[in-house]
Amino acid sequence: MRRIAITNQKGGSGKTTTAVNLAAALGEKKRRVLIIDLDPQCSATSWLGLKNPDKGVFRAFTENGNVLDIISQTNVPNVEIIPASPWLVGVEKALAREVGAETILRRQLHKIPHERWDYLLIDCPPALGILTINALAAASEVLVPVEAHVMALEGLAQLLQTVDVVKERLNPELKICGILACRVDRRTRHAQEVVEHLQGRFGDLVYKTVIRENVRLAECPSFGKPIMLYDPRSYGAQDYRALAAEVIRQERGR
Amino acid sequence: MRRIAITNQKGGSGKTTTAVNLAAALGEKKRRVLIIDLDPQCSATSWLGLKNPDKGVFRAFTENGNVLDIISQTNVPNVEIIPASPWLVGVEKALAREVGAETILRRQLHKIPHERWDYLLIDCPPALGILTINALAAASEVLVPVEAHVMALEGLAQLLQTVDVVKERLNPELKICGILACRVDRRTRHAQEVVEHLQGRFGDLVYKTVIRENVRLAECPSFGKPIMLYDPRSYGAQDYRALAAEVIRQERGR
Ligand SMILES: Nc1ncnc2c1ncn2[C@@H]1O[C@H](COP(=O)(O)OP(=O)(O)OP(=O)(O)O)[C@@H](O)[C@H]1O
Ligand SMILES: Nc1ncnc2c1ncn2[C@@H]1O[C@H](COP(=O)(O)OP(=O)(O)OP(=O)(O)O)[C@@H](O)[C@H]1O
Ligand SMILES: [Mg+2]
Ligand SMILES: [Mg+2]
Repeated sequence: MRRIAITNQKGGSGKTTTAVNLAAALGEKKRRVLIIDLDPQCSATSWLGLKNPDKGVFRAFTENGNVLDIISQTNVPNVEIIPASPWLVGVEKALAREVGAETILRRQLHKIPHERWDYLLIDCPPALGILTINALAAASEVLVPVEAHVMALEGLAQLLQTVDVVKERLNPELKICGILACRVDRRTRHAQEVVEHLQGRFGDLVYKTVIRENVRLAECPSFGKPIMLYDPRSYGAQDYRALAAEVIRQERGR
Repeated sequence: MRRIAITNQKGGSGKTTTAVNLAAALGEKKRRVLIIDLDPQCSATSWLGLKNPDKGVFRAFTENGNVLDIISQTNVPNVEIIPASPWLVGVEKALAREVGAETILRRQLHKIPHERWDYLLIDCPPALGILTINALAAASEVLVPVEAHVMALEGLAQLLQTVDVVKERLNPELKICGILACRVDRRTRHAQEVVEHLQGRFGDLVYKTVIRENVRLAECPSFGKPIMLYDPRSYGAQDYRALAAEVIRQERGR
């Protein structure tokens, strides 16, 4: 099972849109996917139709609940989810003096059968707090969505530094599987310049697939569907299918 | 001095873009403005040209440093800033067991001369953690930027509930001065529907001014200038000037 943390502390980079749509596109290609939603906003959880998750994954952090008990079906073929809940807002404070707080999620994941899924995608909140650290400690790879705006470039150094520190101190196998340019508006030179900047600075770490700005991607959450079920012929569906193909091709090199 | 917290836990709603450009537009209209950047990403701080803020406002939270000592000039007329720093990432954990942690900023603001500025704008991180609570406890008003996407509507109830709780328990004068529709793409029906939904649900709380999607707003941070200095005739400059006029008109009703 590939364990991929989808993270960027910059808000609105496309983390949830990527987690849900990449999961669905992998599902289409017969990969079995488990999403973990670590965001107190519950964006992925409510997008996939789980309106009242009770405490969701919060239980795994504070009551030593078993994650296996909170895995839920979704309406997307081959995709299951461990839902978030608003309770997560209190996790940082609740775990402040807890020994081993940074590796709770990793220890919880030891309890689940790894052969049941091909991919684990962890949707992170827009912060470098305890929830994101847990995701980085539990994952084997990091996928970084970046909005094609110059302001999105500011925090990348801080994020990559955090990944290095987690790799050094908590999780030696952690590596970046890719940087994904999101919300790329073909109509503006600005977006193109930001994509070129990313390619110049990070080379092969940047996925060849670029996710174009496409209003259908912004619409589909209100219909509770990923883009390939909402509008299968849209740019958004094409782009996330291309990303899934590129992610699958990485399987060979691992 | 009006003390306005600019907050929304949804990432990428336009908080920083609004804090910096509204401050500059108010400055144009001869209002003196102090920005406080509470975001560990330091977006507003680096946009306004402060590259190395040392510990910035972090000192005020942990070392009982005096905020007056960290106020900095900016290159924008009538606008000063109390900068953020990456150290803020650790504030939540550092204050977890601290008595009165939620009102540190408010107590710090008692030390500054309120007649020196007309407006205090607090740029918040995308979370409902200790930094945002401090902002809500220290402010007299809340301005909520909302991206014109359906996914941005999800978290509003959670935010408004948090405002109510802070008003009830920590800060009885707190009120919402307005909900601001941001990144409204005139080309899509989706954005229009979201704006209409906001107006239907929140009525007069929604500013008449709408901030249109305008790539010039995404470009100006890389030039270290607010929109009215970067491209004074752009839609972005027009919209933020209109917002400033509307905010100033609210002065009478207070
Ligand atoms: N390629 C795209 N085209 C158009 N809209 C997009 C695209 N990708 C994401 N969006 C929209 O942009 C907004 C931000 O995306 P999303 O919520 O997925 O980012 P995020 O990083 O998960 O945000 P947060 O930091 O709040 O968790 C959402 O309203 C989403 O619908
Ligand atoms: N009206 C607009 N038109 C075009 N781009 C915009 C507009 N408003 C904001 N942006 C861009 O959208 C992105 C998100 O805006 P911004 O960073 O101000 O939001 P934020 O709420 O402060 O994000 P965070 O949650 O990370 O603090 C930025 O890249 C910004 O340049
Ligand atoms: Mg998200
Ligand atoms: Mg911001």
